[in-house]
Amino acid sequence: SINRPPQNPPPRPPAEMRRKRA
Amino acid sequence: APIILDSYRVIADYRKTSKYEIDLCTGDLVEIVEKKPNGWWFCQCEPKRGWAPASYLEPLDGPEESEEADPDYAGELYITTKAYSAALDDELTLEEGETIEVIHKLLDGWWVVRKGEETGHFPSMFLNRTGEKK
Repeated sequence: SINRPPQNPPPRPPAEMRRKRA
Repeated sequence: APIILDSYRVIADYRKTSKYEIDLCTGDLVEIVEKKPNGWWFCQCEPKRGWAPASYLEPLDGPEESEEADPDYAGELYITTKAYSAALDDELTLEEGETIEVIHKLLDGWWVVRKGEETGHFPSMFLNRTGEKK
């Protein structure tokens, strides 16, 4: 079904977002 | 009554890696139909619908921190259901079946976990709650 979520972990946030959060 | 869906803005281009996902372009606006705690959100961006990573989206109104639970430094016990090898230096490498403490459940699905002296991000998709408090 289309509603089946992916079975792999989603990607980490883009690098600039990770820096903003850190 | 009509259902009002949350709107989010795409913060970086994303190329889908499976057929149930959607491609995202920086600046696109998407509506969120469902938010999974593993960090995959079901979005619609007419005429496309599919899963997208929450980490590539920011809310149109207000900071997303308001939706996110506060860190729980006491830790909540979970067991890893799958091994994962760190790809970035702020992640943890863990084998399947390890008991760890979850200290911050981030909306992007990469929770902050503690194992002994080490702390780092780990995919929540590979964690199962033990139901015990530390």
